[in-house]
Amino acid sequence: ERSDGTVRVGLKKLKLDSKNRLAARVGSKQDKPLRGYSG
Amino acid sequence: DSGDADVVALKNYLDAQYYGEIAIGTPPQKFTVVFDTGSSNLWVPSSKCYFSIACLLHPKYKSSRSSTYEKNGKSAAIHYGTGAISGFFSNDAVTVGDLVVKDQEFIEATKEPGITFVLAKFDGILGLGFREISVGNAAPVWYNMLKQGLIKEPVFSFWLNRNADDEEGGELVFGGVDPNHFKGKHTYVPVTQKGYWQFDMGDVLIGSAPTGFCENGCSAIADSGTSLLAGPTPIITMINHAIGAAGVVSQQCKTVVDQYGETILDLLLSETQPKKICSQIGLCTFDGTRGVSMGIESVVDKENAKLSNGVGDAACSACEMAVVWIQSQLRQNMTQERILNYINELCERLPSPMGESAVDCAQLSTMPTVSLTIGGKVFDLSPEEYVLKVGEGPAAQCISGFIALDVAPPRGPLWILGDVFMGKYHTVFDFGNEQVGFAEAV
Repeated sequence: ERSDGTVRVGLKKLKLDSKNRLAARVGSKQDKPLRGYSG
Repeated sequence: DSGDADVVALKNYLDAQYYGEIAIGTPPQKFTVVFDTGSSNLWVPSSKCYFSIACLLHPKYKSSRSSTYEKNGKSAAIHYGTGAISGFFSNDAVTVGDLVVKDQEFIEATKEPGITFVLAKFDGILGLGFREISVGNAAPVWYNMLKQGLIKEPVFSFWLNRNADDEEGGELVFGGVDPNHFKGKHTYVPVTQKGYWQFDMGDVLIGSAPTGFCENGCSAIADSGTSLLAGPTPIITMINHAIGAAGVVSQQCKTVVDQYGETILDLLLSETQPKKICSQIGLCTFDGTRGVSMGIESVVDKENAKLSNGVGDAACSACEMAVVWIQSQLRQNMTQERILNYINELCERLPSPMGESAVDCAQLSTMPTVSLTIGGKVFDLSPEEYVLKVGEGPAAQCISGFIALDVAPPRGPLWILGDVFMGKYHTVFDFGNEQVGFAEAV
């Protein structure tokens, strides 16, 4: 917590590589829904 | 209460690139979560999750080991395209940064079917959207931060580091902004539909040429839990064409262009109301605001009946896209022949719904800037900013940061501004004034 009253959370970044891209493709049908919208 | 009729597949969580650490309970049990402004629940795997592989591979919350745990027990399910995460609500202290949010309602996931979360780098999701879209009406973490007086200003902000070589992935600041991570002033726009961080967006420009599609207004959602930038198919197709992204050939589209292209052009030149054109030539009916599928097969459809089911819809959609494309070209004073050639080429660049498109890494320098208009200001994205590089060296692949997502009016047309946009533009989520602000990130 800083003196200005803010609280900071560090974020990590996933480095895209062929392995996790493959994982993404495998899971591509398991998508998060956008609630409240009809397509 | 999220019936399938109201659900559109939005994202693949394995593409989520930014995540951070939180802790639940006393003493703290650590979890890695995606901080997601596109959802509003907090969930982590539960120690009572026995039969899902994802649970075996991630840390699990054990309520018996927490002195601040309070039983809730209400069941919960978050539905996905082809599955659901389910479990039950519990209450406990949640530590985010140095803040301890007491009595936070969250979901202990006891079932995580499918492979989506098995290979994920993160364990759960921390939603930063509004309560209106929260499953079980649970208060999102930031509501309780405010209620418990943990933050001075009712604001949180994201800085996503785009420098792949830096160890620091980014920063989420609760209670204010970090002036080191943006330059200039933020452009603020009001939240128009509470639930998501949704606001009105103006026209989209490709290489500084207006497309016209959103000049009468589109909606956009700032979504830190999505990697890419999703938008309506007609515009994503134009972008795909401009950046050489490989698309799926659409025969229906080509047939419509071939048979009706000139007629559409003539009708636009004779100042027929664009929204009525497709119904006028018999491919759609007019519902008072826009063309809708007739639900019967046209001559064009019959010729292509073998190509897909529901070709009546396809011909209507293709016609409506052709109208948008031709309008855009007429604005740029293109000749009739050039316009018809161009829209025929666009048919070959039609994106797969929610599918990624590959682009040539060696051609980045030839690709145009793509710009979005928000709050009357133009926000540019250069090719280096909207193309994602996967892998290193000669094996590197490039993926377009744009994907297609179609939401019909009155909710749409809708854009989802994910990490591709939020990486370039530092984003402030101001829940005190219900507005979103963007400034160039540094």
